[in-house]
Amino acid sequence: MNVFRILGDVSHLLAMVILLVKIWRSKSCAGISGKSQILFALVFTSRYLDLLTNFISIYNTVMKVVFLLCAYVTVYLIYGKFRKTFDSENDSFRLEFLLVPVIGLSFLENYSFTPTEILWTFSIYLESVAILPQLFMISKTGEAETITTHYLFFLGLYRALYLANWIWRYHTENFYDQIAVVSGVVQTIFYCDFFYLYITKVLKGKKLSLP
Amino acid sequence: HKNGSEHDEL
Repeated sequence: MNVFRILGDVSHLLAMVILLVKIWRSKSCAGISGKSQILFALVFTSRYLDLLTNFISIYNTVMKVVFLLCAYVTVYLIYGKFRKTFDSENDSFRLEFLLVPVIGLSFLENYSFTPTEILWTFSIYLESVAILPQLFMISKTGEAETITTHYLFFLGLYRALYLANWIWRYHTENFYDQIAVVSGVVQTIFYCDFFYLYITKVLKGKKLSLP
Repeated sequence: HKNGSEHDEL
């Protein structure tokens, strides 16, 4: 465990909490892609099945349970409690375009051809593209609430910190996980455009709106 | 890489 990993996990948790608090306080999930949130719930579910079979550490177990809870509560708030505020019209990304290639790739490129390992690989590949429905929604409506951009910033920061974590682990432990690293780089690239807008607009007090 | 169900990262 190194400082980049811890900060990455904290940033990831913070992103999820920001989103939950935003929805809860405003009693609205306007501008949030329910599809991205379903994908994240699917990511955690398929990745954390080892909660039932393998104990790594108390930290690991607690974080996994918290992440799962956050993901499912978010999906419930969007499609259950506050579904009247959900902008399904603009959440029109076609999930099959992501799911079909991701399922195919996880069967082709994995560390071992076992159910849990294929599901883990599936979750890694899926996480790298899960934010696309949300980014698509923002590009479609041309704007995002400032609180939504904070959520996206911390989610992107988590990815960037994990990259630093992998570089650190490679140098100190000679450890690297090819599947996670490649997917992580791809995922981080998706945030670059957003980071640029966040720094040039949101941090200067302006609302994020696209021309 | 680590194999099997040993992935310790979240």
